[in-house]
Amino acid sequence: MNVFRLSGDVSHLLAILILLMKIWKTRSCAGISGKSQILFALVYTTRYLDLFTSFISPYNTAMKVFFIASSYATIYLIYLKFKATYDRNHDTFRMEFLVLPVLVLAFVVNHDFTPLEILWTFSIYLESVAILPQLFMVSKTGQAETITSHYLFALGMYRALYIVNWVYRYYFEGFYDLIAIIAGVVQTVLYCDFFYLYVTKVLKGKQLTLPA
Amino acid sequence: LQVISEHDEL
Repeated sequence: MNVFRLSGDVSHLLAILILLMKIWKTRSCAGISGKSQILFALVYTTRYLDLFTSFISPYNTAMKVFFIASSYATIYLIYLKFKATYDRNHDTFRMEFLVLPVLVLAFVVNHDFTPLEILWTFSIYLESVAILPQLFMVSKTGQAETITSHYLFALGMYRALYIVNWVYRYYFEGFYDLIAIIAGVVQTVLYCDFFYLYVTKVLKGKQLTLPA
Repeated sequence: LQVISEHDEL
């Protein structure tokens, strides 16, 4: 464990807490893409199956349990509890256009052709594009609530910090995992135009609006 | 690709 990975995990935790707080406090999931949340639940479910087979540390286990539980809790809030506020008309990204190519790629490019490893690879690839429905929804509505932009910023920073962690581990531990690194870079690149808007607008107290 | 024994990252 290093400070970059730890701060990445904290940023990830923060993003999830911000999202839950936003939905719970405003009793509304307006502007939130349910499809991205479904993809995240799929990401954690397929990645953390090793919860039962390998123990890394109490921290690792606790975080895995929290990520799985919170992703399903978010889906419950969006599709059941506050479904009246779910903006179905703007959450129209076709998930199958993400899941199917990622599934094929996981079978073709992986470290080991075993069920657990292919599911882990699928999860890594899926996570890199899971935010697309959400970013698509923000571009479609042309704006996002400030709290939602903080959620996206924390979520984007989590994998950006993981990239620093991978550089650190390469130089100090001689460890690297190309699948995680390439997917992590793709994932972070997808946030770049959002990061630009967040820094130039939200941090100056303006509303996050996209040129429609 | 090299086999990664155990994924210790989240």
